[in-house]
Amino acid sequence: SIKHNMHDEL
Amino acid sequence: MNVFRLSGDVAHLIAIIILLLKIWTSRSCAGISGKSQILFAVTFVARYLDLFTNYVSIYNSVMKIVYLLASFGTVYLMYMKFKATYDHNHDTFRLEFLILPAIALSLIINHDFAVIEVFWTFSIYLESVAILPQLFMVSKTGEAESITSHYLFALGSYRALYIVNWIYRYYMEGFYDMIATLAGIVQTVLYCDFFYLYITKVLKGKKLQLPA
Repeated sequence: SIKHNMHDEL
Repeated sequence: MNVFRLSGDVAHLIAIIILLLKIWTSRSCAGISGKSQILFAVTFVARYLDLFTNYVSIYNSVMKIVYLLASFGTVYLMYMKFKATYDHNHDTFRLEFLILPAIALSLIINHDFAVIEVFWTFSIYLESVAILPQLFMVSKTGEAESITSHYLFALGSYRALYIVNWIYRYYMEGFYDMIATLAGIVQTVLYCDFFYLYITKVLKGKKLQLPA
């Protein structure tokens, strides 16, 4: 699974 | 959320608003690449597919909607309302040269081979090069109006501020995203030449004119 994603950014 | 990330978002928002206001008040989109604007609209759609599936915050959702509406508004103004002023003779960059590699790369290098994830990755890769048709147009005509320069400066600052945000997050939160970071660096580097001209010319009151 994804640990290092920045999907909280725009 | 930290101050760099917020500043980046605000710079991005300012860029989008400058462009909309420029087109609306001058009733003209001369000097603006419609192709870059289409790429930005595609970028936002591909990235914000998670708008209804991945809730982050009110701020996040509102900004996503604003970016989507503004990018579609810009494309509408350029290709419909003020179509007659669109400088398509100078906007000749081939979009497939950017879109196809971005699709291929997002299928190969991603965090997870899932639909939403691949779309997100595609949006990151596409955004990093989406400004090229605009920069190509400026280099073709050899100049840009100051308002277009301010737009490009705000837009370039946005990703540069995000890089500072990523460094901050790495040290403060132990959080990093290699795909976003590398693509963000590429994106920012593409603006370097423009930043140089902006600081040495536009800020001194001169028009942005490329050396002959």
